[in-house]
Amino acid sequence: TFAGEPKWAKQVLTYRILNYTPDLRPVDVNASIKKALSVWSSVTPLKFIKKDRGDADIMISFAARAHNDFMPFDGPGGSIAHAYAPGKDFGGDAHFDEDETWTKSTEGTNLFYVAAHEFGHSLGLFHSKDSNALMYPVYRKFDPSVFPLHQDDINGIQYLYGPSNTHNDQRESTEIKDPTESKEPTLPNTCDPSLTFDAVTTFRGEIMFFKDKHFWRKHPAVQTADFNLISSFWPRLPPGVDAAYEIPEKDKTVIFKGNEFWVVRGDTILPGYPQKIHTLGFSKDITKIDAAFYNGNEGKTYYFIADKFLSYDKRSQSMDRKPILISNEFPGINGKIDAVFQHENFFYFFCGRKQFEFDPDKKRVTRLLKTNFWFPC
Amino acid sequence: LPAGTRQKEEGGIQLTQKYLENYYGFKKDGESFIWKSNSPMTKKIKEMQEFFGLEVTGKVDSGTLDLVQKRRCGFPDVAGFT
Repeated sequence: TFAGEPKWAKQVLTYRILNYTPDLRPVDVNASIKKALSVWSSVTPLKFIKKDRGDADIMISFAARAHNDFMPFDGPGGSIAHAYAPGKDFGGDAHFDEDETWTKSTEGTNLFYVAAHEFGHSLGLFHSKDSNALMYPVYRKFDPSVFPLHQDDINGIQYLYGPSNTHNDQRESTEIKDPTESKEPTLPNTCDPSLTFDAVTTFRGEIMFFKDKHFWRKHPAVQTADFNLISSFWPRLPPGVDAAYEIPEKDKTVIFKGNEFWVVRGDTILPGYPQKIHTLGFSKDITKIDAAFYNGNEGKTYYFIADKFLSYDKRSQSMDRKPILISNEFPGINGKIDAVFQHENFFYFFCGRKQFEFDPDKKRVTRLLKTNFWFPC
Repeated sequence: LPAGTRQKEEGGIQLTQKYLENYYGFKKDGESFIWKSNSPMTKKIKEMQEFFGLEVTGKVDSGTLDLVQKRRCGFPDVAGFT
């Protein structure tokens, strides 16, 4: 922490982006900033609200060289950003050097990663000597599929604000009395051989892998995967979803949890959701589904429940009258599945630690894969 | 030292000095630059090397020179900055 341990006395903080770098689309800047703040809100009771006018606790701006404070930037490289400890006026504010090349990838200077560090200062954290910590002062190449906070960061921020309120917070959110006592955070790791997924879906050309409170976004042609909190995209969506599928031609993605479902477009939940799943045509005795996917070639949506499935044919607008055994239609896929999605001409079924690649033309499993097959392990 | 090496060394010293001024509250005093083991600059170099877990030599060695050229947060590493 800073000398005197300045911190915010409130838990709901406001932020405002005063101007935008020309290096990125404004929508990408908004998303990077929102995601960077959600890193800290995921481990504390803090909440962040975006303002588009007037004053805000954390004012965010891009500038080069001298910019009305005592710490002029120094051109490309060197100092790339700075932020001030909590307080009035420019307390909490974060400034980003416009002479850097801001990106949303691992090339150039990644805005999300730098912003997450600077917001650590805005909340009261000082630099860390731990070279793995986000609050380490030197910029390093990072793995976007790994949650950026290290235990040292979590110790510091929870020392100031306490742990997250959500009961199922992954990080053993015990009150940190002595930072050395706290346990390692239990975060999902893509390379854990026992990794299982709650749901998998395509999403605007990428693949989304849901697990507890988080999801990974992975473009099949790109090595790394982005790691996000579900709440950073869809604040109202509960963690631990059951199933998800995309209808690409409508740019809609349907996400299920229990007997409810939501429809999202990008990072927006469409109005009127959640709705009950029986509005889709399920009988009342069906209280949840395990997995689902939409086969655009057939115009059919498959809903998997235990070891059976129901399919909805959009052309005839009819749902199967009674569940069909999965192995009847998909030989080799036996028992309950966790998740399923379609990629190119194959279906990928996730059953516990296994992933089955299924060829619908040959009607058989063509490959047995690990669940982390899609990640750079 | 050959001119080229000397220039390079002086460049490294200036780079390091700027780094220490920016992030370690180093204030270059009036006296000419003296390589005393307890000179203010040497002390500050040791402070920085200790922060980053480098070998604490008090000299602008290659590890230190490499570090001062890396992109970083503009906020200082030493407390008491207001």
